[in-house]
Formats: sequence, structure tokens, C-alpha cells
Amino acid sequence: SPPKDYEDEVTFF
Amino acid sequence: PGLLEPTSTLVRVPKSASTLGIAIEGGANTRQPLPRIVTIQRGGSAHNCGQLKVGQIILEVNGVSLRGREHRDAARLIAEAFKTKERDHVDFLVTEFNVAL
Repeated sequence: SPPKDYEDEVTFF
Repeated sequence: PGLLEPTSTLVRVPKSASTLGIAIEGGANTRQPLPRIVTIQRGGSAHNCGQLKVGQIILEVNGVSLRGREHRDAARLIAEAFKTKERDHVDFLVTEFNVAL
């Protein structure tokens, strides 16, 4: 898969 | 505080559930230089606490500044703060204002 757009990175905890 | 000075709030989230139950976006070197809360999941510790809100910017976690930390670094800090057995809560310093502090 293409590299993820860093700006759109979301992390769930 | 002055009119242009953002107000920050310290929120203590007791570890009342097995998850923290939030999602964050942003971090240093992005459009959102400090992590912003984008989701609060029902049933998680944050939701149970009732004081964190979607849209708030996280300035500090357990007194540690998130300024200058990239997304992964900030996320790791939050995850470790929730995981550690040294505290039964996580302290978040948050602000409602989306400013580059």
C-alpha cells in the first residue's frame, strides 16, 4: 500500500 | 488571562476502564502541531471522566510537554501514561484553542 499521509495520522488509545 | 491568551485546563482521567478511549491526530511537523482529540469513545476512561472533549488540544501528559513531539512520539507518551502502574490516573493539560503555542 502507498505510504500513509503523515498529516492524516490518527492514533486510537 | 488576557483576551489573546489561551486558557488551559488540567484534566485528571482516572483509569476507570481497560482503554483510555480517545483518538488523537497531529503532532510536530504537521498542520496540527500539537495533538488534537478527534474521538472520545463511549465506555473508555476518558468518556467516563467526562471532562475531555473532542477538539481539545493536548499540551501536556503527566506534566510532560508534547510540544515539538511528532505524532508517534506523542502517541507513545500517552500510551505509556495509560499503561504505567505507577499512577491510577493520567493528567492531561488541554486547551480549547487551536493555536500554535
